[in-house]
Amino acid sequence: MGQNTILEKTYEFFQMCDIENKGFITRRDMQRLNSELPLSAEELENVFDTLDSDGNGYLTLDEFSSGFSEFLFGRKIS
Amino acid sequence: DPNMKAGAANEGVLANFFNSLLSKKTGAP
Repeated sequence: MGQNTILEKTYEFFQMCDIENKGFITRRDMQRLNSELPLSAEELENVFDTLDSDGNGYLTLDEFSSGFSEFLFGRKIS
Repeated sequence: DPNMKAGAANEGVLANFFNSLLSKKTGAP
């Protein structure tokens, strides 16, 4: 994937979570994905806590992007 | 180290989450 594609995907995913188009994702938005994704509410909360790096309860596009790039590039390669 | 274990678990959860989003987007089951 090229960098632009990654940025586009990140934004698409962010919008999927931010269904009200608020510009941030709350814990409740994340829990709503429970019906769309094969993850439990507890797992989604865990994802939210992991991505919400400053712990303020709001997940911004920046925080979301950081989490996504960590997922793509941050894994240790042996 | 419990912190390292928690980190590894979170990594797995994140991977699951983003993989699910990717599958959903591409229409794969």
